[in-house]
Amino acid sequence: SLAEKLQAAFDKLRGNVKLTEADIDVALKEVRTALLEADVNFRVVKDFVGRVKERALGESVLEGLNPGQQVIKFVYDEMLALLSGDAENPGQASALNFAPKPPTVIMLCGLQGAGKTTLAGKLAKLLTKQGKTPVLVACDIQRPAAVKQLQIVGEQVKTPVFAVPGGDPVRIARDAVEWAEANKADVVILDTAGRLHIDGDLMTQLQGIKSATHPHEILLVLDAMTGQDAVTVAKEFDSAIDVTGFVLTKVDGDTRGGAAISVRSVVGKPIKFVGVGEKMDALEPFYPDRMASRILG
Amino acid sequence: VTGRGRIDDELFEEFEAALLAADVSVTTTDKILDDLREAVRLERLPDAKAVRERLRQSLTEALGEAGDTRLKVAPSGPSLYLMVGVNGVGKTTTLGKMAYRATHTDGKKVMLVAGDTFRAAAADQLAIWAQRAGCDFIRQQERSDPAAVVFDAIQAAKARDIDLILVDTAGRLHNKANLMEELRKIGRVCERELGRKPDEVLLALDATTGQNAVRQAQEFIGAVGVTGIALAKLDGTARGGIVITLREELGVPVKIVGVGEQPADIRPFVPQVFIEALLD
Ligand SMILES: Nc1nc2c(ncn2[C@@H]2O[C@H](COP(=O)(O)OP(=O)(O)OP(=O)(O)O)[C@@H](O)[C@H]2O)c(=O)[nH]1
Ligand SMILES: Nc1nc2c(ncn2[C@@H]2O[C@H](COP(=O)(O)OP(=O)(O)OP(=O)(O)O)[C@@H](O)[C@H]2O)c(=O)[nH]1
Ligand SMILES: [Mg+2]
Ligand SMILES: [Mg+2]
Repeated sequence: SLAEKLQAAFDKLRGNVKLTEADIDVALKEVRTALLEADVNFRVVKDFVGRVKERALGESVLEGLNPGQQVIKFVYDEMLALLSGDAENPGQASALNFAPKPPTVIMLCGLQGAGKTTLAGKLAKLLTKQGKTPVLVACDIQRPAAVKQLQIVGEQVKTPVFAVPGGDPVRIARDAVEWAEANKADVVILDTAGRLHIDGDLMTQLQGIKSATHPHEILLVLDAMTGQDAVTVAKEFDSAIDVTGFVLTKVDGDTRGGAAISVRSVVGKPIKFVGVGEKMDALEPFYPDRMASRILG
Repeated sequence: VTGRGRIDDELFEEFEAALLAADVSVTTTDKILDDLREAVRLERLPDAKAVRERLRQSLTEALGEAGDTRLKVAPSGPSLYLMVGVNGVGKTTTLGKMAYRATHTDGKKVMLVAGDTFRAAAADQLAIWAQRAGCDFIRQQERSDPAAVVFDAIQAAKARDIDLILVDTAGRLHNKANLMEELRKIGRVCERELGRKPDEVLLALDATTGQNAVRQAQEFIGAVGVTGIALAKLDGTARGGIVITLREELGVPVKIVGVGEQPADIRPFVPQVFIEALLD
């Protein structure tokens, strides 16, 4: 682990009172490698390591800590601050924004295969448990059997599914909101087709769904094993539709999840939930401290 | 000043940035650049242009011999390709494209097997691909044992004179012991019924995946053996550089590339083309 590597690097420096710049550089080389291996974007790593260096320079080694432990503490603190967005109450960050007057519209978007349809079902289940009456909307009419997949998911979580065979995603979304208003469904969950951030037509379609429904939450769904590309994807989606937050999926895998740091620091929106399995109850709020420990290995 | 650029630290920093941005691992990147520095010295490379060319060459070589990318065909009876991988990476879609090409372009008698008996509408999704390909299709009830589906499919394929059996499996995270055991069982059934290992065990990998691809490959190789990688979603901005590490450290070659969601969006893997895109 990074902690062990830093211990080893600093073993010969025991007894020092102050960290010299040379000591810090040795440690930061290990930190850089660990973060890159954890899939943190390499430009984000550069900035991050620069900030940790600033903090470490000139600081006295704390009572009871050796230099290696000291650097780990700076790295962990810096990462925690980044992931929680310095929120007064980190738990606050993962709360969903509800509309002052129902229905609340939640739009899910992201690359192909990220876990949107599965997440839609999980959110419906969570919201039902919280006493809400959600409706799932099948805005993906292009992937083979996508509508059927959402319908089966809807059955599993006992939530109605609004689907229009052969419809147009923007119209389906608009009609679904009208349906929700008429039928007292207070949350509309829009499941959209996976798309590339560089697909002009599909990004325009996403903007169309947004203008037609004015979502209170626009969640970019991102696979936790995404590598360096996470920054590009997050930036492009954010600039196209101004996301309100992220959901990291497949966190039950063993990927370190450095993409979390990358998107949080570059786009500055909160990570609200993590998907931790394929079942409909496998959804947890995002805990910055757990993620920081995981990324640091 | 030759206009072809100086060989200096800045040049190597540019190379390092390009490789890391492409998801090549830190270890592989360091090794490639160390070898490159050595080559500059030993081969007396004159300028940046020559170094760039040398880098292109060594990366292409790292991806293996030309023959490695061919898909194996059984000497007699049906060939069987098993598609495996973690969730959502493109297994079903890649298999559908392969069925389409094998049927329409190669004139083969193909059977698609719905070995994912777990995920919602998995078999329905593959059924649509079988319709597009115009090929044979085997499915059973949801929640049936995937090994049993594969067993029945192989018997049917032999009876119907099928040339190529394409077996889809459920997405599974490699750190889930029970799911990997299920996969081992599927592998054993294939081997027993064919009298040999599957002709290809393709690990589907999402081009956006970072270093975790190494963990995935290690576990799938251990469970069922992997003969090649199907690298999907290369039409995005991710470069899939981790496959260089997979080839170098685990010896697994990329055989197919997915470049979109339509039947025609599949290509054989060509190292030169791949490295060209990576270094851009
Ligand atoms: N292990 C695990 N699997 C997940 C998780 N979330 C989704 N999946 C699986 O990932 C795969 C893809 O999920 P989908 O919900 O179909 O993804 P999608 O984003 O809707 O895909 P497209 O609509 O094609 O873009 C499925 O096999 C899901 O069961 C998770 O948190 N953990
Ligand atoms: N752009 C692009 N999308 C792809 C490609 N291959 C697959 N997809 C899309 O990725 C999503 C997931 O593909 P699937 O084939 O369902 O993936 P899978 O591995 O079978 O998923 P699970 O069975 O749920 O584990 C779908 O929306 C596909 O259309 C590709 O090469 N390019
Ligand atoms: Mg979907
Ligand atoms: Mg599938």
